[in-house]
Amino acid sequence: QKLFVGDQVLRVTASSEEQITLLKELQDLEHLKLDFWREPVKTALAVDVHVPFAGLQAVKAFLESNGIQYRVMIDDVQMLLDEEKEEMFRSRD
Amino acid sequence: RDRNTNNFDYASYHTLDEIYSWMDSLEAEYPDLVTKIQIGSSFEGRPINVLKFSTGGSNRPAIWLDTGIHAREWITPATGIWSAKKIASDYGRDPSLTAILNTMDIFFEIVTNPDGYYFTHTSNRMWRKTRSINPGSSCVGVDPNRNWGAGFGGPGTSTNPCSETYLGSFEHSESEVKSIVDFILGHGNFKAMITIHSYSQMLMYPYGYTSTETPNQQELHTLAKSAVDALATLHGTKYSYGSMITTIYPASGTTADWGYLNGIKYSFTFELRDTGRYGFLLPAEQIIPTAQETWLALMKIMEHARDNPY
Repeated sequence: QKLFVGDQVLRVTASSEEQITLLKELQDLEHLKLDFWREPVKTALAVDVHVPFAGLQAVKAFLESNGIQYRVMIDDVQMLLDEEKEEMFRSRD
Repeated sequence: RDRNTNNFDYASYHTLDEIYSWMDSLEAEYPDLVTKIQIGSSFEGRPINVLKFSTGGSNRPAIWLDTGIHAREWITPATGIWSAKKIASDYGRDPSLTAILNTMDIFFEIVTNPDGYYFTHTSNRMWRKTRSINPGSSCVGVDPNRNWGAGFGGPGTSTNPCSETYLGSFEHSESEVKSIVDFILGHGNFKAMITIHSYSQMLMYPYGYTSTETPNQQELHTLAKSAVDALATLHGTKYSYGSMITTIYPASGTTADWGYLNGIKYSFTFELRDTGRYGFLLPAEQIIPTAQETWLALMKIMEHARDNPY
């Protein structure tokens, strides 16, 4: 079973077309295995991206060095999954 | 396992087996209204089931509803289950719904991507695509909402099988998509098609693959507004609305565009609620509020389709 321990979901807010372009470049970096829940399209729409733990440092460094605002929306994906699973077991009982 | 649909826990998420078993129960409890139809099989051989709600007649004008095409969006089948039960239990009680069902049939596909849904319960909660094998690639699956014959291969799709928005090797390559296409075209009398996703709180109409407006732009826009206004009356949930390309992003090969291009004027796609805090892991306690508010919007669209035959 795949685990998501330490994975985070970042909510990224681009403030210019240049930053949107940078986010699209980030999207193309396949080795980071990013999963864009909301894709970079226009500045008015937030971008949500699921970042595996192994790539967190690289992604945050990329965003910070380019002055792109973000916040951590889900701190640990696995913790949420565990809660969800527990809730399902409970309701089944 | 719940033995009838009244004991079913609508406020929690369920496995594929539980949902399929619930469908059988619903059919058994409402034999004069509900029929389960298998319209095809998934890549891994699971049945693709549709619930038909019909009070009689032959080949009546029909409404198509689907949930769960993106496997990880669990809130959508959960909303589908609640809504299907609502259709069955409100017939004969709610005058407006009764009037819809006295002139139209409703077809509801609750788990549109059964392989993906099963996979999210057993192996990868974040899985979104189908589970078909891509020749020449180690990456599995196609985004079934990029696989329809509507601007196939255009903007907003990926040709990389490892991408979450991989369009597939040809249009309707996914049996999960092809089964619906064949069923709807074979039926020939669908008047509304509503495909339900999550989690951006939006209601959208065509197009997604082009910025050209549809000839019915004004009517669809007004209808979308009335639907999101109705939705907001229950819990104040604010939806944005508009054409797919202006509201969210360019996306080609989508269900809603395919429906419209194939003569279904009232073709919409929902993005159900989320606060932006949980993503696809919407807490189970929010299932019923989500379903209840969505129902109000669905009714607006279905009533409009009933009252504006074409």
